[in-house]
Amino acid sequence: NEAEQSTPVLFDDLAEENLQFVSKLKDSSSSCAVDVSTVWWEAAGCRELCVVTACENSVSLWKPLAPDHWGKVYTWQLGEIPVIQIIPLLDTCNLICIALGNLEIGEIRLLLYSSENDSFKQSLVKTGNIKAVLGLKDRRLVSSSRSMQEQEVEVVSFSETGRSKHGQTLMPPEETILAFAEVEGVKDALLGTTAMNSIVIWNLKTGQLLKKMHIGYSYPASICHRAYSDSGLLFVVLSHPHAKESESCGNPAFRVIAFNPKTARSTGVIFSSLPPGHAGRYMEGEVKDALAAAVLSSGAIAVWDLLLGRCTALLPPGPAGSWALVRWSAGGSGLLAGRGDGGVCLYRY
Amino acid sequence: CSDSDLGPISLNWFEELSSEAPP
Repeated sequence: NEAEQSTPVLFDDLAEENLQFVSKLKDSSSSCAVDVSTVWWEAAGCRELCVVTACENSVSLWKPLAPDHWGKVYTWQLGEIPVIQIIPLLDTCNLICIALGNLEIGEIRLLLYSSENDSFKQSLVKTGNIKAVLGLKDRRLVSSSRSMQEQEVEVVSFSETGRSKHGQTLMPPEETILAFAEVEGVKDALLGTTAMNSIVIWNLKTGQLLKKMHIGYSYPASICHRAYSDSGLLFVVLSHPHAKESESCGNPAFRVIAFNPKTARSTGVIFSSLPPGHAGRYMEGEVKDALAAAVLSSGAIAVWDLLLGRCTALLPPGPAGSWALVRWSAGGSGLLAGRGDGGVCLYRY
Repeated sequence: CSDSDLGPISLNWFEELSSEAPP
């Protein structure tokens, strides 16, 4: 299998920042990987960071058996509606949220283990025309859905045993929400990006819509990945799946913008562009702390340090095919890379 | 970025916007 692994390419002299192959999940039954994620799972008093893989009609939980070996713990079989994505619930244990649907999300389900009757279960959380969803701290989930002309933005919270509690409604903006991000440093603030390229801010406690700020026309359909408040400014990490290449910024994958929420004025802080001379566009990606990773249309995975605005590692497509997915691990700085054929590799950054 | 680019900055922007926004 060693020949199958891609060899990471380093782009600078930061010797300690490396992308090292750790292990591979082998799933002979899986035909395609829809999504991959990590989850803390506790069984028999042992709490471990496990890997979750999603195919169109099933979701599997994998636990570490040995340094290079993973064993499948359980597979939830889903119905006829295909799985679209795994929705990580931060700081939770034994709870996995998934989104199902055709093109758009039509259903959100919770997968869990019930110690009461020693069985793995699944339960329905929400149905509708769901446009965006994000797992929040404290076992909560925010989603936006459209019914006729109305947009509904709702926060649902779960108990430790996975029971969903009464949801809270947030005041919806006129524009369709495409993505959410919690605001680090401000406990009750939630941010969203809209189809009209605006940023909206809510107060999660009161449900108030506090502000709408326009991002600008240069980078349409921006998606928010992370937001934090510092020194009175709101810093937002955005990706730009539809950005055009420019001479000054190259082909930008991620951008950090500083907003003054009081005046709605903003300024670009740093660009993270595709490596020089590397063809391809940003396809999909994820941000964790100051690290961003994305799958490029060339089939490679690129990693950026957002503080430097520089690509620090590149994982070219291997002999087994192009990369289709990239996710950061919940613990440490692990990177999960998924191929279209269902193969998932773990790397250490 | 300077204050003049972004306008007056408030460390309590969240509380201030919450008190100004409709309930």
